[in-house]
Amino acid sequence: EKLFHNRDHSDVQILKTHQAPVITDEYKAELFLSRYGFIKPINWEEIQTESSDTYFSEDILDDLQAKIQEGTSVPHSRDGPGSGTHDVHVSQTGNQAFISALKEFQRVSDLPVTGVFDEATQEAMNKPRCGVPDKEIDAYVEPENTDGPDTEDSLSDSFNETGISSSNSSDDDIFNFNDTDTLLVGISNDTNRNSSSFSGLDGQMGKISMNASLSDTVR
Amino acid sequence: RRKRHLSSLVSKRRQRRDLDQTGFIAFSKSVLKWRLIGEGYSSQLSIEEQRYIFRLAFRMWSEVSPLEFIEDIRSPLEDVDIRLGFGTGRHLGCNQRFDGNGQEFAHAWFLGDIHFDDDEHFTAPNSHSGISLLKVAVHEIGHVLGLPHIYRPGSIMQPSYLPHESSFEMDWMDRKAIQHLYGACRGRFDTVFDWIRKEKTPYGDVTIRFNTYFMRDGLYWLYENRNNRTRYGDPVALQIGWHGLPSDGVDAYVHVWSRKKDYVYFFKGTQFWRYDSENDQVFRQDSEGQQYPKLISEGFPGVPSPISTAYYDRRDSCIYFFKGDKVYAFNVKTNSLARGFPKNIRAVFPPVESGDHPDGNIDAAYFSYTHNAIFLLKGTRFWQVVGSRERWRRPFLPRNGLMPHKEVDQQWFDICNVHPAALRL
Repeated sequence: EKLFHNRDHSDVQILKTHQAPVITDEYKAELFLSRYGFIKPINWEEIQTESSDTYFSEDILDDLQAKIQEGTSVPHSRDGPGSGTHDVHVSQTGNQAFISALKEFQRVSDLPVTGVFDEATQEAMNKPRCGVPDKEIDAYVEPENTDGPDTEDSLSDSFNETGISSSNSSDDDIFNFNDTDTLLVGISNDTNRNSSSFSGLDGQMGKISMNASLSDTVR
Repeated sequence: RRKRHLSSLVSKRRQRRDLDQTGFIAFSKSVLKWRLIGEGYSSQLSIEEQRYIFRLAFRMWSEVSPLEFIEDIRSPLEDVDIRLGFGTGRHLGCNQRFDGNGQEFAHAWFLGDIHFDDDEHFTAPNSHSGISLLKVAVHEIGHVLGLPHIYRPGSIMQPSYLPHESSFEMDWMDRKAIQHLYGACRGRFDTVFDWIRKEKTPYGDVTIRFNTYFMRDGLYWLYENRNNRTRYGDPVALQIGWHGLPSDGVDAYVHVWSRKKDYVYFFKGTQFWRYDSENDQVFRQDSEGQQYPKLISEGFPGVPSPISTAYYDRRDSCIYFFKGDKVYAFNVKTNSLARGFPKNIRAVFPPVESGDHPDGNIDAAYFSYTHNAIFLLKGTRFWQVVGSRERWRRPFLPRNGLMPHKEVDQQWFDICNVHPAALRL
């Protein structure tokens, strides 16, 4: 219940709700597109294809494990293994990527696909929405300097339980850790509606009108 | 070796995680526990309101899928499959902080956590302001069950919130999406029937209407043939909608309807009741002085009990009672078994395709006004009885022959159970 101290509740605390930052420019629009998976921050495919036929070099391996152990972000390196530094930050996406992501967002939102951050797009981005990404994203969602001890423990715990080094690791050890941190992902898909229409009616005792039951409209 | 292990894990995990277009099966069991966690209550609605709304949201998924949900406030939290909570900003040990009032209003996690941004103005169902907590909860539960965002107008899984019409429900495609993951709702029925009743129009005319009902154990569903689904909010407990019937269900329904007779009977065990359709309750004593319940052996001499099921055939004014692999034709005019009965079911209802026959122990015999046909249901299958029209078109078909079987859930859709604890919200 709302906090109050006066007997007549006249001092009910009107919760000071802070407003979500409004998306007003392309930079914020890009953050929105990235957050909901329209811009792929990294391409695991490259790493994966690299990894499937070339091994992780020793130091990357240790580095990877060390970083996951700490519950910090996994290096998002575009250059794949063997690159000089391992702490590669997500590079600023190219303008082309932004435009195609914007078009994809406009398409699925039933907006004119202009590729321009126009008013209709801005309005759509500021609508209330679910926080689950729209597109499959692979990147491990970086914890924002989680300070809650329980977060740290639970992450490292879940990692430890599924640690790569543990000898009795099961097949999907490596990414159980990630799963606890990756929002649900989803890819939209529209299959054709194959509704079956209801044929006419003529009972043995002649026309019987169907009951127009009230339940049609209300639960 | 370690490197090889790591890289093989990447590829395996990557494939397994690849969502196919319509989501992924998140749970392998069919009864799931949920809880509104104590540290996650909203400050905007009473706790009871919050729990009621979540109970309703889970029930809505249960009505269209084989899954059942039960609120569990006692087990250790790790035994609870789906945990719901409200928070603002950085909340509940979650990595995805909320952004305040506006934009992101909730999110769901792989392992069954659902968080609601309490900076949003969540409202109870049917209030026309704010964000419907029910609609958001149904959406997020859809994610936890494995559904992705679906950009189809009318889908509950659209990412953006649309101020909902007075009451929203799951449409056909959303139902098929969840059933694509967890299968259609299947199960045997005690009886299926079209309940006929007469209504007076404002002009004094009498119209005849019918509704189709499926009954199983102590539950019933009204089936809306023209919408290819059950009524929103079903199933309902039997004793709520059919006053005076046994609360654990019936074996059969029979409507004897001719120029002179209009009797509705329900059968259970060794007894039967006559139903007063005008007043929507069983007769204790009808206008002819008969008292109910009565013994089947009294009302229908020569018919054994309990019966499997029964139906009335207007063509020969006989009630066909089924028991085991036998069928008993009872002539309501002579008030006695028809000559030569009982017979083997196969003799009276021969298979059109040899080998495709229910044999005995029929669950329900149902004459459908919608399809103008008789169906024999057994388990999750049904056989349609060859009608006069088919025989006129294909004279070689045997009288009362049984067409090859089909699956009940391919003809009557979304007849799903809910957990007994969720039966009455």
